[in-house]
Amino acid sequence: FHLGVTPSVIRKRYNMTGGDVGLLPNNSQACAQFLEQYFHQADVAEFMQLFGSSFAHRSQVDRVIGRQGKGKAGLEASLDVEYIMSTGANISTWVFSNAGRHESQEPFLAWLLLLSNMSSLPWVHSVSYGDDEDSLSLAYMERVNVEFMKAAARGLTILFASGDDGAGCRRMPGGNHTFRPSFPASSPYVTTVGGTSFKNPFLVTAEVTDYISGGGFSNVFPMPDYQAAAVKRFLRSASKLPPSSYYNSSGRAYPDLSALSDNYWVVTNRIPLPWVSGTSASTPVVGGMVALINDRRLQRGLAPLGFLNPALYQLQEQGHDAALYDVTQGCHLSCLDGTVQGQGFCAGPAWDPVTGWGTPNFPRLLRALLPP
Amino acid sequence: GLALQPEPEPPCRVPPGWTPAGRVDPGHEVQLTFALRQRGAGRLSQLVRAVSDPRSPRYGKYLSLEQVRDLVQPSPATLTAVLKWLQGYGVEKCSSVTTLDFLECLVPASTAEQLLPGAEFHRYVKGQRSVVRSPLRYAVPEELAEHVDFVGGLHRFPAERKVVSRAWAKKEMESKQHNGARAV
Repeated sequence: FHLGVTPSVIRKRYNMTGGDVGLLPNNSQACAQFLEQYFHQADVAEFMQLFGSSFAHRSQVDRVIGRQGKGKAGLEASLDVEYIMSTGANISTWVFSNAGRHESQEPFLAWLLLLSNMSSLPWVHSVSYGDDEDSLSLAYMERVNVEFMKAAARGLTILFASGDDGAGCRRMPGGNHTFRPSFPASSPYVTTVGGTSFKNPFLVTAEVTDYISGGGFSNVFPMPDYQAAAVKRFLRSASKLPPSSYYNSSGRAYPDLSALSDNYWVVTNRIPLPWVSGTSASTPVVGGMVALINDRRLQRGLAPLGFLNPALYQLQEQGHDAALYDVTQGCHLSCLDGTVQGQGFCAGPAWDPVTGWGTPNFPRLLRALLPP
Repeated sequence: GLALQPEPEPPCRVPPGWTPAGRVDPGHEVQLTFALRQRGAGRLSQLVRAVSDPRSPRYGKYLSLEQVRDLVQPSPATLTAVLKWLQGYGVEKCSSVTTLDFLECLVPASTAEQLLPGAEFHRYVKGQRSVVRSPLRYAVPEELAEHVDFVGGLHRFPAERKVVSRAWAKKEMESKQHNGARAV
């Protein structure tokens, strides 16, 4: 029984034991959000005091890149830090902070320039940020996509929240509706994280979709090879699909996987707050787990995971089905019109555009990504 | 020569909640980020595939930042053309990055508006926050269009992602609906 998601609920649901904590001093993870928010070290310490007793953990962020002022802490910044340090427990954590930026600076762009200017960076970056694809220029998205390729070539794992508007909705000039994909979630060179809820919100049980979980198909980037078979299988076997006019079925499909995104406890400005939800919660949860798997790989002298998607989409064919809990129940939001009636895609077996491959079953995912 | 628009779409839109607070003074410094045209994107894409696919012999053999720079850094022609263009307007306060494919410059607004025909720098405020952006589209001289992917600091406003906070009671209602297998 529980009254909302805390680190121990997360670690229980994803089968993480007390021994699943970081051991290597030179492993690290990072989180970034571009809302110009602050986080407070004191909040992290209080959060771990309240919720961290069942696992070895750090109570302080190791490094802040950018400015951390004295303003009030923001909910997203607190959420990001507290949960990446809960699944990526006892791992050195950096925070990219862009509070107090120059008036004409673009915080997300500033973060990309940092990636291109720092030769020593954490291997895992959890990023809660997204814009509608149709609000950005093609030149900008294509160039940002190359920046993610540069990061992937260096072995960095970049995770983006899939967004909290379900499939999204856009009214076209002629009055018709289409779904509204989000960027950078739709970049083929990042790993995009969706959201789930507990089927019974008071018990650690099976997960169903969180109806806000962002997902769908890009109108800008074509479907990458690594996901073609999985997505085609979904489109062929789904019992119910929205009208094809609502989405571009040849586009990069997302999310790639998911985690719980509903009813989190967060400590911000020294106050424990319940009921915080969003894929900006599920993303750091997955980020911390990827960092922990890197920890085990680095201990064995193996390379960090890097760009995760090719390995993720091969798990099933390699017989590692159990590495992720397949979420097959529930749908997500979309256009409120007579045709789709507020419903976008629905979850299905294996990969789907609401929860991707599903949620991580840590010990099995670790086994799948750590060769014997 | 004619000026070309690196970012002709989408329409310039001021997101809801941001209030125009007038044009900035000509001497007000704006920070512009020039995304210089890279080389080697095709080769980079092949490399990413090779180092990220567990079935590949190169799996996990990642590049250093310096090796990525050697792959993508702009051509001498691009660097020369952009620097000459900026120096022609007296723009000196710039910094680059290790991969040489971004240039960040502090420029007086009046100079920036000459550099990027069509741009106009206005201040917008929202609560405690203020930004300087151009509500009008910018262009670059035709001879520069092949050297610049886009210029940052003109159109995109800061992100507005907000976590969703749900009342517990509403959760109860949703879980009943879930049990009825109906989407909310």
